[in-house]
Amino acid sequence: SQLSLYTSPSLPNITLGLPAS
Amino acid sequence: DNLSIHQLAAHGDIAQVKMHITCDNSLLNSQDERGFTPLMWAAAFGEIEMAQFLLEKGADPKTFARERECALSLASAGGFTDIVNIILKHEVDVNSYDWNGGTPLLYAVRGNHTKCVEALLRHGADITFEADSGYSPIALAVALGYRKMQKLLEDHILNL
Repeated sequence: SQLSLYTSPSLPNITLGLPAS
Repeated sequence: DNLSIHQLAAHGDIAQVKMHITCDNSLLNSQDERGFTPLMWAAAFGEIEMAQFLLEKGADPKTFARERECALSLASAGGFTDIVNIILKHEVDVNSYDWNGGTPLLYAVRGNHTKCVEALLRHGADITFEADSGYSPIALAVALGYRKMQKLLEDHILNL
């Protein structure tokens, strides 16, 4: 069976969308 | 079937990975164009048996990718508690900080992964470590409205 290619791992931006602390 | 060892690790294909590293053991810790190793791919995609297998074969959990990402942060961000625990059995820096501005604990809090947070705290994760935006793990839990996580972190501080 043809395996689909995964996209490269990445880490989320921790405070994306949060007000400046 | 000409997938890279990184893709095979992400797909949990232990037989294929075993064949590759038997032919060329240097592939075990080979880094892709962003510096990610097969262990990091397995950790990021929650492949528990693969992570265990790679570590048994000598994969280095202390390796950093280009922006100082590590397998522990990737597993913590994904909420893969089993992999977090497997990695923590090895000598890794539980408080490693990357250029994305986070530590494994901050990623686990961001993802609201309480079990990962518990495992990291049990292994000495520094609860005062702030993201480069100034958010501590507790401030992050409060800002995100993660009540259960907030209580878990507050209880941990009370017990310190």
